[in-house]
Amino acid sequence: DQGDLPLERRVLLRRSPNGFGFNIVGGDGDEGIYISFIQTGGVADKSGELRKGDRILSVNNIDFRGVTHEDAATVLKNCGDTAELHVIYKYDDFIRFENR
Amino acid sequence: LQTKNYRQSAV
Repeated sequence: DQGDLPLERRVLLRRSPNGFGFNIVGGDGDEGIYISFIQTGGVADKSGELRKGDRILSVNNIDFRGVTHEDAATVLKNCGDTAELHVIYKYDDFIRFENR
Repeated sequence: LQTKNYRQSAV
């Protein structure tokens, strides 16, 4: 299982016709962007290197720390065939979205 | 009431 993933990772994803196969939440103020859902069988799932609760720090070296939700989604939808995600596992920060 | 909605986007 993904218990042995390092907390901080750089993950390279190749876009499929359905995108990268994960959902994001956050981007309100500088709370950050988090992976909230990973589609089974999608690119992110198949990579085995991303997990729900990961905070996305950058995409293709575009800083995601203070980005808005809108801009984050736009970058991820238009970043071309591959996305290099710099992520850090922050489940305890992510969990507040689940409790809203 | 939590007025702060949170948006979720599929990418």
